[in-house]
Amino acid sequence: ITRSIALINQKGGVGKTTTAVNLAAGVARLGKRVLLIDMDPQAHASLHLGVEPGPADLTVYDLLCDPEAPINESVHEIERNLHLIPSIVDLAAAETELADTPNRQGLLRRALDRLDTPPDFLFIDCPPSLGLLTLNALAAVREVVIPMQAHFLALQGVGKLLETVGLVGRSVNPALIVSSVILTSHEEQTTHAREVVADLDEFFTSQRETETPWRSARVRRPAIRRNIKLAECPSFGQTVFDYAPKCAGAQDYTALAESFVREWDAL
Amino acid sequence: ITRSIALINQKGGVGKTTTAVNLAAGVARLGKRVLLIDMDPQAHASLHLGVEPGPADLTVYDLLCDPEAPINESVHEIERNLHLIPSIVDLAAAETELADTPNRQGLLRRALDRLDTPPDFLFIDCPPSLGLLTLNALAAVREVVIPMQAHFLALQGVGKLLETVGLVGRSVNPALIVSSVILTSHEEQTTHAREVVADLDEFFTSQRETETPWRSARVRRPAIRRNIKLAECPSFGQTVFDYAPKCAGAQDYTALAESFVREWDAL
Ligand SMILES: Nc1ncnc2c1ncn2[C@@H]1O[C@H](COP(=O)(O)OP(=O)(O)OP(=O)(O)O)[C@@H](O)[C@H]1O
Ligand SMILES: Nc1ncnc2c1ncn2[C@@H]1O[C@H](COP(=O)(O)OP(=O)(O)OP(=O)(O)O)[C@@H](O)[C@H]1O
Ligand SMILES: [Mg+2]
Ligand SMILES: [Mg+2]
Repeated sequence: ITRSIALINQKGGVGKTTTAVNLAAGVARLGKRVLLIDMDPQAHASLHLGVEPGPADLTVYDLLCDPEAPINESVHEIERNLHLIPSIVDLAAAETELADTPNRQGLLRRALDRLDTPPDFLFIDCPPSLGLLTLNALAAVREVVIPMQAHFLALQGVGKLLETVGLVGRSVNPALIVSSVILTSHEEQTTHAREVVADLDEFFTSQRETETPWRSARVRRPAIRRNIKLAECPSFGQTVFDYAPKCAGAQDYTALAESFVREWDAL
Repeated sequence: ITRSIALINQKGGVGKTTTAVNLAAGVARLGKRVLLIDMDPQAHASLHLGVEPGPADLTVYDLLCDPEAPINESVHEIERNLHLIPSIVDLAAAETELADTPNRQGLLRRALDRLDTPPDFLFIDCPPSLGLLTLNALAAVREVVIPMQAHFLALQGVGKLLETVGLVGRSVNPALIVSSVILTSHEEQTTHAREVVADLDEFFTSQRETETPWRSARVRRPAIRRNIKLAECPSFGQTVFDYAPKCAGAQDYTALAESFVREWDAL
């Protein structure tokens, strides 16, 4: 069975793309077959992996707009075990273009049903909003992971995000859970970061006895430390493992990938 | 005449809100009458200034949805010379709700025409997208300022942003220019940041002889240095000037505000 994960946070710049790309690559390096889907019109996950689709290439935009689109032809092989379905800037118009399409939240899930070989892990990178593209990701996966900087402003949106997960869970995707928060660009030495993390820990602990989709969610350790090599590697179209395999960023994402694979093997 | 400025960058987390709030406050402390408008459904600029509107309060959402809304009653006085028109999370639905409204890009501009006393400076904080809310800001101001982290991924969207400014300039707002880029969370010591800044400088210099709205744009100096106090102050509902007046963040935003006021006085 595929472990399907959407990386979501409507707060901008919290490391959704950096985590989607490097975690997907980390899990692929550990031998699992991974598919990464870029649902952001900025197409940064695609760019990060050196893929810039032309007008003739199939992208996520085609999968949403055309129920007959041959999804298997939209898959790019990045390296052994790592595949990508890229995005394109046209995707920004999808929200308005699909406004009258019935069941438009399920367009991605129905496209994924047509995949030849389901992957072991599916990761979806989302834009900084809770609109149609993110709703399609929420309807298509079983698990939400929240990348987050330990800053006050980033903390504010968590409530609204959980509310949206709950709505999708009750309507189109009852299996949906929030599994974890991943701390990104983490600066452990600041009091502010420690306070925000303490707030998060306390909140999720208080939810253990509830019936919510986030009752078993937790803040994952270790955090991803702030490390300029993670900001540099996209400019070479490479993951952190290819760009700077010994840097702290590569170590942190390796440890994160190992924890995801260990959990999957234990299922 | 009002100097009207929209802070725009569809890339998330680049310091739009932090700059909108602290630059507006800095300019107000120098004696200019300032109005800040929060056009982001996340309502972070409002929260940063300690304003959380209730269901009975007038917000930007009302101004867009009701052409008769009394705009002067939506203005909150934050401190001497600094006023805010707050946002609310309902604003996220405006894009779909207003899809059939004619001339919907001009809703904010028409509301601002009804202000009793025009301010000296108008700042608008925008969401991380180039949708209807940002288009309303572009139609309402004469000047775009681009907050930006000197990272590769943030560099990618600049082309699309300038393209959008050009479109609005040719259709509804011929006076619109891009005046400057403000570097935020700046880490001058990294080679990556210096390379990105060099790319930006080179691009804008190459545009000097063109007829584009960004022909006179430049990267402003000094940059706003990365400084954890800037991430802490929103949790107290305060600007950096009230929270930590001696920190590097307060110094950098004071220098930035002084350069904006000097230019205005020189006009
Ligand atoms: N651990 C890290 N250390 C240093 N820089 C990082 C780290 N993680 C991400 N970055 C950089 O921070 C910026 C924001 O990260 P990223 O673009 O992945 O966030 P995002 O949530 O996907 O943003 P958006 O909301 O625009 O989609 C990028 O320039 C990225 O290169
Ligand atoms: N100079 C700085 N030093 C340290 N932290 C900063 C600085 N400027 C902003 N921040 C923090 O970085 C994060 C992103 O900044 P901010 O929220 O202002 O960006 P934004 O572009 O408005 O984001 P969004 O795209 O979500 O609207 C916030 O947590 C903020 O507190
Ligand atoms: Mg992203
Ligand atoms: Mg903001």
